[in-house]
Amino acid sequence: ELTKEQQALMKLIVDAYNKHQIPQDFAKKLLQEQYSADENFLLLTEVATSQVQVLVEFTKSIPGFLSLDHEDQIALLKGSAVEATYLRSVQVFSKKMPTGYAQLLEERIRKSGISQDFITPIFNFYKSISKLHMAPEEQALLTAVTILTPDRPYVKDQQAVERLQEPMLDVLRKLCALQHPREPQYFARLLGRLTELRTLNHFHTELLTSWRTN
Amino acid sequence: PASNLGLEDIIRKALMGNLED
Repeated sequence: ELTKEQQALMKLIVDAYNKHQIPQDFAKKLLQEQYSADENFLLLTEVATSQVQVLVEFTKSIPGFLSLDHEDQIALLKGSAVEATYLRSVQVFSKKMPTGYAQLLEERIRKSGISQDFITPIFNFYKSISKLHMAPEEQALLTAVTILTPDRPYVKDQQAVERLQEPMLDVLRKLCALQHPREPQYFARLLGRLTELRTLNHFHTELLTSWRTN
Repeated sequence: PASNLGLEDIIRKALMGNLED
């Protein structure tokens, strides 16, 4: 069972995750309007910028994060922004959305000028993670765990980051056992998705470069 | 890469709370 402290930590993380969402206007724009390839590019860029801002606001709420070295805070956010954003977008593809929303969004991304070679692994990731049917609490905690990855480039005090990540991992592990009593491998599978995310992160830099060139 | 500078810029501003800049 979760201790009182762990329950409080989980509530704090989940509340912060829910509080900081990208503005609904973007979702409406994506749904309602027709765009040229250029406009699509601009809209996706705006969405990406907003996602990073939301990520930073969420991260500020993680207990202890703001007490880390300032440059380490930036290194952690820089290193995890792409992964955390992909995780956040999982909601779009797994939650019950208005009919056709996910397809429309997929269509927009496919028409954005990004090469098919990059798009396929992204959608494969969404499909594989959707199969896990993650609970909202698991998604919020997994995002916090991702952000607090000690071995990101340029992080100086890795131990300080580990000290923040470990309690999150403990809560997530217990939560997985409580919510999926018949799937003892569930926690391991969640962590496996993090490995997949890391691969996407490496891919993402190439994706951006090729997109810009186009 | 320029993409990383852009990202870092957004992060620094958001950490300082100057989203409007």
